Amino acid sequence: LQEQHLASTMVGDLMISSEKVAHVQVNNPLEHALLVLVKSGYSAVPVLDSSYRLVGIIGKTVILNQILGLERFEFEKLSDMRVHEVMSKDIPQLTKEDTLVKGMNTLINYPFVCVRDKDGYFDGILTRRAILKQIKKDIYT
Amino acid sequence: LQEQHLASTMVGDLMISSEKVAHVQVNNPLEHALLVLVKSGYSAVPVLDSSYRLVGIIGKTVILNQILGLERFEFEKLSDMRVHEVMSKDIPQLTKEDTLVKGMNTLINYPFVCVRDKDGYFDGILTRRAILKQIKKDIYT
Ligand SMILES: Nc1ncnc2c1ncn2[C@@H]1O[C@@H]2COP(=O)(O)O[C@H]3[C@@H](O)[C@H](n4cnc5c(N)ncnc54)O[C@@H]3COP(=O)(O)O[C@H]2[C@H]1O
Ligand SMILES: Nc1ncnc2c1ncn2[C@@H]1O[C@@H]2COP(=O)(O)O[C@H]3[C@@H](O)[C@H](n4cnc5c(N)ncnc54)O[C@@H]3COP(=O)(O)O[C@H]2[C@H]1O
Repeated sequence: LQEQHLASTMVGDLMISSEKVAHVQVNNPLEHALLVLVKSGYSAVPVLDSSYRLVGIIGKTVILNQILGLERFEFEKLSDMRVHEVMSKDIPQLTKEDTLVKGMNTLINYPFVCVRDKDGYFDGILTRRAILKQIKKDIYT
Repeated sequence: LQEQHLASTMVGDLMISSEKVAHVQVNNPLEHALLVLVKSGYSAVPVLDSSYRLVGIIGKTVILNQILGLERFEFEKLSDMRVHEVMSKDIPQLTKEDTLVKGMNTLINYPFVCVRDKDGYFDGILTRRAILKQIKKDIYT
């Protein structure tokens, strides 16, 4: 029953739509990216190019790893480096038409998955929170 | 069927046991805590006292928020402040005997939940990844 229901619901029905998703631009300096992450409170967000195509994701861990020197965090490096130099490009991606079964399989290993159309334009993100809420709804109906 | 199965499985069966959980001590300076978080790669970890009792959790966001000055990140503050000054103490907690139904309800809003015994000693953590893997197993059996 659960699988049927997940297989009949699309990623597009549950995802957080692009306009509500915090993101950074591929050419931003790391200092700006870290500011966006700290102010939004998110540990990682999508990276888009100037045409709003999805190019990767970036998180606090990889930024802080870049500036972890031998003796201290070398925070001055943050203004020298750009998002595209450290972002993860090899990321799982879904389309709005994919089913939640595929979504759930990906969310086992990733806290969120980016959704984009066939031309690569960013549509939104599917999160673990959204799928857990859906599973709970299914259980109690 | 799903609810029955989640209701008959205990948190203790799925949790990551304490010895495998990265953590920091309540009196550590923030610089040490941030180092543990960056090196382990985790965005947040439990905080324990010297008797290994659970006292809270701490994450990169709250540490970086502390040092976010008007013009730049004031990284020198990291050696002045301690974990107990910024950690979250008001956190959901489970016991090993709680069922996964209670676990799942909590994981809707938290990426992980700390597990401790009746005397407050830290037993482990229940993660979203663990429950999503279990739900997937249930669906395909
Ligand atoms: N401002 C807030 N208000 C209420 N709860 C909050 C919150 N920020 C974080 N949380 C809670 O913490 C979880 C982990 O957030 P994190 O930032 O590590 O990991 C997040 C973040 O990397 C990304 N994400 C979620 N919403 C986003 C958004 N609107 N824009 C950009 N990235 C987002 O997806 C990951 C998983 O999100 P998910 O919702 O499953 O899980 C979230 C949510 O349950
Ligand atoms: N070294 C690694 N190897 C493989 N995958 C990794 C990984 N580090 C992170 N991940 C993946 O990223 C997710 C989010 O990790 P995060 O550190 O934000 O959030 C983590 C972290 O705050 C905490 N956590 C998980 N395992 C931990 C451990 N052994 N010690 C301390 N905290 C842990 O529980 C949260 C949720 O963990 P969950 O496993 O559900 O979800 C993890 C996992 O799917």
